[in-house]
Amino acid sequence: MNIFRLSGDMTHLMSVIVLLLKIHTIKSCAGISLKTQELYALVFATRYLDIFTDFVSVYNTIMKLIFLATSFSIVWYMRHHKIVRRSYDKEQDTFRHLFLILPCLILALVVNEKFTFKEVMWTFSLYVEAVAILPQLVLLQRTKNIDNLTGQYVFLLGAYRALYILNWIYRYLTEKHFVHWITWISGLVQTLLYADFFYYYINSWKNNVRLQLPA
Amino acid sequence: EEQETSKDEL
Repeated sequence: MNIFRLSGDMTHLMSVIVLLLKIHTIKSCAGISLKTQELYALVFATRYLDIFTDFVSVYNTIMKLIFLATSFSIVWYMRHHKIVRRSYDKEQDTFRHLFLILPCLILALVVNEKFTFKEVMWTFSLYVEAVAILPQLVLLQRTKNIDNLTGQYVFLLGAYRALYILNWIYRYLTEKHFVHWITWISGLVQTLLYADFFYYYINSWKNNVRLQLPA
Repeated sequence: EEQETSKDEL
């Protein structure tokens, strides 16, 4: 494992911790898109089908379990926790999952490395992850006052994707046969979706003003 | 030799 991959995993983990911190300490999920969180739960559920059949490393298994457990518990908190669910911006979070899920499923059935159930599900999870942030970005744009934790959460997610790209470049240069077009292209698309957010996030941080995205 | 996808990543 290289430093980019490890940093990427750690920023991913930190993004989840920041979100759980917001939910547990402030008892609020204001500004967080339930649609995006449900898409992430779907991403991990379909990607980690091999969790008990193909052993990679202890690190790998533990991280998979963490991402599965946290993504489903976040969805549970936002939907069912009697205090947290009240802060959910239901009227603003209007993105339709199906518009993202259906094209991803069709694409995974057509463009994949091997036509097996596990492989198609794995590819589907990559496509869904690429676009899962969209409902969150739409919600951010509609939110007048984006709180610090929400801003940091999205920033950490974007940083995690950017670091994964560096990891792929590094692995391509150092490992033989490391060519994974589907992973790379969907990962690149995913990272590009954050470009606009990054621009405004860094500007607000530099000028020390509250983050606000233009409508 | 068969090329496996990068399942060692998260």
